[in-house]
Amino acid sequence: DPNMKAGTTSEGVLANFFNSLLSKKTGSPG
Amino acid sequence: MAEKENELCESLIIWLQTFNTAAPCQTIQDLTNGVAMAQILHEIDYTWFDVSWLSRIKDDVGDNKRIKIHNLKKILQGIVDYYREFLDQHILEFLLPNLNLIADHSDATEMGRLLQLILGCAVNCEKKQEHIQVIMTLEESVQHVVMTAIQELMSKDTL
Repeated sequence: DPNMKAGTTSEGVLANFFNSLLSKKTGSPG
Repeated sequence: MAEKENELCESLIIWLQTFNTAAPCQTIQDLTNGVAMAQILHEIDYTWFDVSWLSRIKDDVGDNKRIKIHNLKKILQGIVDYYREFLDQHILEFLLPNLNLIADHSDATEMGRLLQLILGCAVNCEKKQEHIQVIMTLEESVQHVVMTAIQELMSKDTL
């Protein structure tokens, strides 16, 4: 299933990472 | 290792070019006087890196090493204060770049570390959404380096 693999492709990893960063509260990284 | 550090510096310079700076920022040499970096920090958070702070950065630098160091020190101190006061983080000493190597030799490793700290300001500031969305439009290879740089900051940033 291509959708299952989306998070493991290079593009998916990047999107996951930056989207999770977007959802973090400002001023409290890490 | 040196290749990896050069990759970090080169990729972060590509990211810096997404800011509209009056000062050039195409190469490491363009950045060593600190002027473009200061303008970028002002764009990232103009309330912290305000007009008064920006006015202390001398823009008529030429090849004057003393003025370069003066500017780089102001920038690094501003970043350290920003991390401490606004982000509630203390930058570990080993993460701090050697400013002399930047001013004297345009050292890519040390410049990469300084740019990495600026990246940390951008992705944690009030306007972080804007900055992260711009990063997501960059070439995939650049995004990978940026992601690794952010992860490294997150793993090392606090005591």
